Amino acid sequence: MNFFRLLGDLSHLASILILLHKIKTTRSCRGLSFKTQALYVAVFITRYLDLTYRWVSLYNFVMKLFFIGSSCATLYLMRYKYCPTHDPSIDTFKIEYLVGPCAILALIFNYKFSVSEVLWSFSIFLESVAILPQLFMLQRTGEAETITTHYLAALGIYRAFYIPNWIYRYFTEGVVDPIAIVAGIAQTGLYLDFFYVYFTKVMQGEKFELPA
Amino acid sequence: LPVVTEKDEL
Repeated sequence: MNFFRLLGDLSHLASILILLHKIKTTRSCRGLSFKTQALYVAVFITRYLDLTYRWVSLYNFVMKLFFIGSSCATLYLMRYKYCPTHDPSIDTFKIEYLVGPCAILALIFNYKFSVSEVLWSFSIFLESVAILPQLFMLQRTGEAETITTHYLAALGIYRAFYIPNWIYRYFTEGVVDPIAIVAGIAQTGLYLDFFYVYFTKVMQGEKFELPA
Repeated sequence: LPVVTEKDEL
């Protein structure tokens, strides 16, 4: 564990708390992509299967349970409790275009051709693109509630912090994780447009609005 | 380069 990794994890944790806070206080999941949230459930479940057969640390264990639990809870809130506030007609990104290629990539790029390793690779690739339905939705509506943009910013910053963490680990431990690094850089890259608007508008107190 | 074998990241 190092400073960058910890900041990344805390940012990830914060993003989920902001998301749940947004749903609870506005009593609505307006502006959120159900598809993106469903992809995160798939990401966490396929990645954290090792919970059942491998002990890393209490920190690791608690965080994994939290990510699985909170993503399932979010899905439940969106699907049932605040269902009427979700508008499927603007959440139209085809997730087959994400899941299929990620599955193929995982079959090609993995550290061992075993079920758990292929699923782990799949989760890494899928996480890198899971935000696309949400960003696509944002692009369509052209605006977002401020709280939703805070959620997206925290979620984007999380993987960005993992990049210096990987560099640090390379120099201190001499290890690399090429699959996570390539996917993590791609994942962070997808947020660049969003970050630009977030830091130049929302952080200056303006509303998040995309140019027409 | 040695690849991380025991995955400890989230």
